[in-house]
This record gives sequence, C-alpha cells and structure tokens, in this order.
Amino acid sequence: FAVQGEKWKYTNLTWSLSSTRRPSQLDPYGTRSVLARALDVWAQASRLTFTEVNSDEADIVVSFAKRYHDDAYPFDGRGAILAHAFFPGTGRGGDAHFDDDELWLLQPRDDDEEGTSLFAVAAHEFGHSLGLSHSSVKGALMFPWYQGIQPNFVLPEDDRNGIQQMYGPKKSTKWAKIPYYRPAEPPPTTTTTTTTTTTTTTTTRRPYINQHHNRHQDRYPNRPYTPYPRIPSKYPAYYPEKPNHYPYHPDRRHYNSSEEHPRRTNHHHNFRPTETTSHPTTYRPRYPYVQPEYPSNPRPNYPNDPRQDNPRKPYYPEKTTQRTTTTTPSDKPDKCDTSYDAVALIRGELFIFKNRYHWRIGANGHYPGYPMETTRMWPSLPRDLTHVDAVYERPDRKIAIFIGKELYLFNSQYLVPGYPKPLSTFGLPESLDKLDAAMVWGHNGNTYFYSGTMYWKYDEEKGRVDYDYPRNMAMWKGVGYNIDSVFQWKDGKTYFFKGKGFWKFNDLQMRVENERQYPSSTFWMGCPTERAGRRAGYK
Amino acid sequence: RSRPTRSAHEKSARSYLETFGYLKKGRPEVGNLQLMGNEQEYEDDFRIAIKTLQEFGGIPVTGEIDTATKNLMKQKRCGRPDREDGEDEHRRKKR
Repeated sequence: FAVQGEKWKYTNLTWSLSSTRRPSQLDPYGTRSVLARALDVWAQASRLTFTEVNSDEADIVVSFAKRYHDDAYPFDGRGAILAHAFFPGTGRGGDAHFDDDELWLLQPRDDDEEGTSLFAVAAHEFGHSLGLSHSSVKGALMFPWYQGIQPNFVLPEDDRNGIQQMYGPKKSTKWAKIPYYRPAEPPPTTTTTTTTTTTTTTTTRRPYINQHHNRHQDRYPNRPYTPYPRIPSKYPAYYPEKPNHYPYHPDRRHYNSSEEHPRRTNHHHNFRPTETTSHPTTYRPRYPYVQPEYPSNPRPNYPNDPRQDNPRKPYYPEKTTQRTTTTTPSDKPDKCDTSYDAVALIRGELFIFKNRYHWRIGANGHYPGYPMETTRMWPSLPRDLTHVDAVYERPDRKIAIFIGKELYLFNSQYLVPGYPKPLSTFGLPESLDKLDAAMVWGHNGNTYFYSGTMYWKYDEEKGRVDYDYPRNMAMWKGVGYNIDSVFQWKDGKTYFFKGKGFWKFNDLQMRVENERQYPSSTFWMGCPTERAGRRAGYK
Repeated sequence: RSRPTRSAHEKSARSYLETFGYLKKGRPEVGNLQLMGNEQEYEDDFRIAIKTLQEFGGIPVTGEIDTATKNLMKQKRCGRPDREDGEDEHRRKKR
C-alpha cells in the first residue's frame, strides 16, 4: 500500500451523493446503498465512521459525470478510465467522480463482462478519498486496474494495513460490556477453605466490592420484585428511626441530637468531651464502645396488616462479632504511626496492609470502617493470618497476595482454583522464605519480585522468573535492602516503602529522587504532620 | 541527424505513461527541441517507464511495448496516477 500523505484530521466523516450530478442510468436509492456498503468496507477496518448527509458540503461528495466535468481529469467514454477521487482536503478534497458513460452494475453478474461493479470501483475510489494511493499488490483493493469483486468480499490485508496505519484499527469492544471488578464466574466448590466454628450465632457478612448483595433481587433472585409494597394499608407507614447516639470513633465525625449529647457547635476531628467542659455531656471513652440497638423503634406488629407478609425491610449492615464485644482489639494498627507490610493499587484504589488488617483508600479518601481484617475482603486467606508479605495487581487484573512461601491468586474476591501455590512453582528458590514486595513496574511493564538483597523479573506470560535472575537490589539505588513494599501510584511514579517512610523513585535514573524518606502516614493516610512520628526516616 | 519517428503505439503509450505518472509530462511546444541532443536519455526514460508500468501491473518486465503491455493499457482502471508527483524526489536516482 502507499499512503499519499494527506489524511483526514477527524474520523467521523460525512458523505453525500451529489444532488446535481447523479447517475443517469442508476436508481439513486440503490446507488446510495452500494456507496454506503463501499464505505463500510473501510469503516469495518478502521476507526472511521461515515454518515450520509444531503449536502454538497459533505466531506466526500460522490458525483457521476461524462467527459469534461470541471476538473483537469476528463473521462474517456465507456471503458478505460472508470473513475477518480481526490485525496483528503478541503473543497473537492475527498470527492469521488464516476464516469457516467460506464455500464454500472449495482449487483455483480458473472456473465456480464462489459458491466462494471459500482461497489468494487467505489470501494477503490473511497480509498483515495481517505488518503491511500495505488498499490502494486495484485488482488489489493487499491490495485489500479479493475479486478471485479468476489462474493463475500473481505478487505485485503494490504489495504487493511494501509488504512490502519493512517487511522488506527477499529477499537476493540471486548471489555466494553464487562462490569468493573465482577468475576466471570465463581470458582467451583472444590476450592479448599479452612472452616472454623463460630462462637456466635450470627454470621459475618463479607463486604463486596462494587457488587450489590443486599437488594431484594439479589437475595431472592427467583422472587418477583416490586420496588416497594404497593399494597394499601389502613395503618400508618413504618419508618425505622435512627438510634439517638452513635459510637464514638476518632475517624468519624460524631453528632448527637439527644438530650444526653447535645449538638456541639465545634466539631473537631479528634474532639473528646471531658467532664470539665461546660456542656452537660457524658464522657465517652474512645474504647470500648457499645453498639446501639437497631432500630430504636421496633416495627409494631399490626394485626391483619397486608404488608405484614411483604414488608420492605430496611437494611442495616451487619456488625461483625468483634464489634459486639467490649474488648479493644489490641493489634489494630495506628494508621498514623506504623510501617506497612504491603501496598498495592487494586482497581484504582489504594490498599495498605499491616498485620492482619488493611486500609482502603479510594477517590474520595478513606473508606469508613477501616482498617478491616484482610480475611474479610479475601475470605480464602488463612483464618490465622498474621500479615501478608506482598500484594500486587497482575496485568490480567487478578490480585496476587504473597504469604510466606505461598502465593494466593484471587479473581476479585475468589481464589483461583489451584491456589495457593508455592513460590518455587514460579522459579523462585526453594530456600526463599518470603517476598518483601512485588510490583508491575510502569517504566517497562515488567513484574518484579523483591526479597532481601535480591530481586527477580517475573514473566507473566511464562509464569516463572527469568533465568538470569536474581540480581542485586543495589540496582535500585537508594532503597537499600529488605524493603517493605513497592508499588506504582496513579501518577506513574514508583514508590518504595521501608519502615514508616517511603521514597519516590526516578525510573529513568534508577535511583530515588531524594535520599531522605518522606513520612508515609502524612502522604498516604492524611495524618497531621505532628502525629507522623518524630523518628528520623531511613536514609 | 534525422528526427526519430514515433509509432502510434509509442505515442499512445507515452501519453498513457504521462497520464498515470510514469513519465513526466512534456511541454509540446518545446518537445521536439528537447529531443535534439537528449535522445538517448529520452529513450532511456521511456524504457524505464515501460518497465515500471509492467512491474506495477504484474506482467513480465521487458521494457518493450509487447502484447501484455498493450492489453494492460487497455484494461479498465482508476483515473488517478499510479505514481504521484514528487515521488521521484524521494527515490534514489538510479545511474
């Protein structure tokens, strides 16, 4: 193929059959249909779209003329020159002229050697309208000599390459309809999971990521669903009331409307009422706290109420067993003064892991209710999990969690069958006890595993590390050995974590931008500087 | 030196080659004057153009206006040149 040089600056082109120079021997409707099919040949192979308009100002104006017709390229009667078109541009740029003396065929006929397929010639001429010159490949659509058209015509590869070089291939819609973060199907029940007996009768509800699980149609998919009970009742509507007080939590703005806790005018993030204040308040310690009863007004039991059988039950998130106790969780980390076990960007959200908990930070900041046990998000992890070693999101969007000598691979929240697998499966040495960190390096798209003084490059396609690894961590200048975590943030930069601080890494220079660390809690957790810890960071 | 005679076939072939970009279009008013002293180059350009046409059209490359070349020139085709203006400037000038 040959690209002439000029191309349209936009891909949504308009076309029109000239209002004044229409074919004298052809039905105009049939002609337009054939022309549209000819344009579709190029549209199917590229990002171009064509819209028919009724205007001589369209990008591509098709006209039929004989002999001299106001351009420097007169036709020659029947035979020889069939048509010509102009390269992209203003004015007559993109226009296509057809010799009206030819015997144009709207439908190809095998027995007609004299006739000329309008579809074949139009498809060729429109190639010129889009910027392609003639091709010397026999069989190509842009071959200058007429070749007719075959049934089930498919755009030849030479022409496809040419048009895609100019305008790009047609966008794939493979992922267009797949919802965000929804697995294709859950794994079979043969997945081994540890089962333990619970000490309470209530079941722990697992949080879902971007999935509905509490709607009527989710719980009872086979039952008919009406948005609300459309059953008239003589009794007044029931609306559950919110409790008159909320548990005190340092991360939650608390507002109190009851007499016991009058509304304050000065709401401070960490404000803690004391007995010395003038407000008649009750001291409520930070821990422990007691969950109020939901709802504070139980639904009355109306006799013969038709809605009794079809109530619209309000939903309240179930509390875990831990929150119903009065003892303080002793290992919940302080987000403003802790190191991290692992940091990963999963589905565009930041996950920070510490001990058996993790924080989740989205576009709007911290999610409420965190830190949360990691096993609540990924239930297939060991129940006795103490901490994770490394986490990263693979290019295929699966989530890899490294714990000790094993890798747990999740498809959303579901463990992929066959996992966990030992690290040795991926070419890592048997003697390796754990990984420190793992990431997909945005600089080159490769996956790297880090442990101690060494790092490996992992081939996602082959499923094992490359043969000339491990290499010395000194390659990553400035981060030292035994890092805690590494990941690529949305800004495209690489961040290495060690202790309570982090470095920003310069991918081009292969060194940290600043030898001294920045405090992690201030940058990633939003903690005030004075709470970030006064211990000097790693250098 | 006597002026060379051009057959009708050669004239139509030359016109064809000029129309579709294989030969540079000559200026008729000075065409004969240019011939004098540049005949060899004139013939070389013509033969090269024929060869280029034969190569482009996928027929045996002979440099002569043979039957296959004549048939090729008679076939129905697009009116755009096969070689656009300025293409030669980007090509290596062959000795």
